[in-house]
Amino acid sequence: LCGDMCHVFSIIVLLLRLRVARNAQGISLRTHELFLLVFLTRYTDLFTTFYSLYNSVMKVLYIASTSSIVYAIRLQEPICSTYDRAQDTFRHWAFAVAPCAVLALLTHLISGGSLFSFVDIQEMLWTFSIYLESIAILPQLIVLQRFREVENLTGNYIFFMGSYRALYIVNWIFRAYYEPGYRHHYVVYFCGVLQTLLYADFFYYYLMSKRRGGKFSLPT
Amino acid sequence: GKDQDAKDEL
Repeated sequence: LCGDMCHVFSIIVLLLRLRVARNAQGISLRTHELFLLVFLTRYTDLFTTFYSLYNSVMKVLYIASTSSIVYAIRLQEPICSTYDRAQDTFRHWAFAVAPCAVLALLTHLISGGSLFSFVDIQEMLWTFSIYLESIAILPQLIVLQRFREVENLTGNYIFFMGSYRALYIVNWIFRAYYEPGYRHHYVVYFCGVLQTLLYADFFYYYLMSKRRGGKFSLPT
Repeated sequence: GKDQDAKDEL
């Protein structure tokens, strides 16, 4: 629950950041397009499996809020005209989506899956989303490096986004010990750790700047 | 308990 709330909080902070400041400076559209793709490919089970009301509501909430973030940065005046396309340069289709798709296909085939049923395709899309989420923040980290001086709200949003997956690691350890019949999913574990590590450097400078109480900027 | 994995997570 803490992990999910960090995730929700990071989305709220980002929406506030866009709506209140009415600009998208220092924000990577590409990262949010990747997250939208992550949610759309992971939550196809909205139509096939019901876990709980909480689970379904959150899934719909993530898809809706991320869509609205992408919409605002792409199309909504005056926000979209402040989006700095020239700084958001990570080639996310070639270096994130394509490799994750190949990796998901390989994982699926190696673990004995086929490609001939809806459930198989769904399973592969789910694996793809796990891989893609782990690196979806990369375009945003690149933009951050370019701007160096990080606005408070932008910094907070990335901090909560990183904390969310870190707390999931705690959750997996807890479930592995205390939940009878919990199956290990090593792809999920590996990607969760990778995802958290990608934030490690950012966490360090973020916490240092909070302790000093000053402005937050990244080193060159 | 029933067999479960991370698919019931977000």
